[in-house]
Amino acid sequence: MNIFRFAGDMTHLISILVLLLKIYATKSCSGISLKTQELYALVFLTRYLDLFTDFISVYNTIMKLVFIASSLAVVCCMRMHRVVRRSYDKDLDTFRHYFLILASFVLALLVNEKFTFQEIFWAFSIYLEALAILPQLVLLQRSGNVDNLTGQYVFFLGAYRAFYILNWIYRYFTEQHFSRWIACVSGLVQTVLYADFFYYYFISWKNNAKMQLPA
Amino acid sequence: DDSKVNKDEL
Repeated sequence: MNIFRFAGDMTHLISILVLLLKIYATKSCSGISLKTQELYALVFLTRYLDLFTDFISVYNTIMKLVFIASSLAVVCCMRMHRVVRRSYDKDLDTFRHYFLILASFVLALLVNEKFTFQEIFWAFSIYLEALAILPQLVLLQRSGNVDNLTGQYVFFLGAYRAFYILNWIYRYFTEQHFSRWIACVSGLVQTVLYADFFYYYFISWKNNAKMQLPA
Repeated sequence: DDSKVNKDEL
């Protein structure tokens, strides 16, 4: 464990807590893509298949349970809660996310560390995580403005990826056998996807204006 | 084995 990875896990956890805070505090999920949340829940469920078979550390197990529980909580809240679900931008959140699932699965069948059930689903979850933010970014683009908590949510998600890239660089130089090239390449793609959002987030923060994404 | 070693991240 290094400070970059720990910081990455904490900002990842904060991003989910910010999301839960926004939904419970405002009793609204406007500006949040349900599809992105469903994709994230799928990412955690398919990545942590080894939750009960491989014990790595108490921290690792607890964080896996927290990520699975919180991502499912967001999806259930957005789908079930009678007040929250009314504020869901159903007609804006129209990204065909099934294509993302299919593309990630096909890629996982072709590119994986070992052609076993667990490894294929692990690679699938890595590829899907890189693409999962797309429906959310498209929704923000369409809704034009980004309210503070949603902007912070995407910001913390981006920070989590950036810390993980620092973690991989650190591990590359400190561990001789370290070779997580699938996660590294996919993580880089994911961070690039955030880059344009960060650009507009920074511009709006600098101008102290409400964040406007170009239509 | 190698792939297991690399699964210590979340």
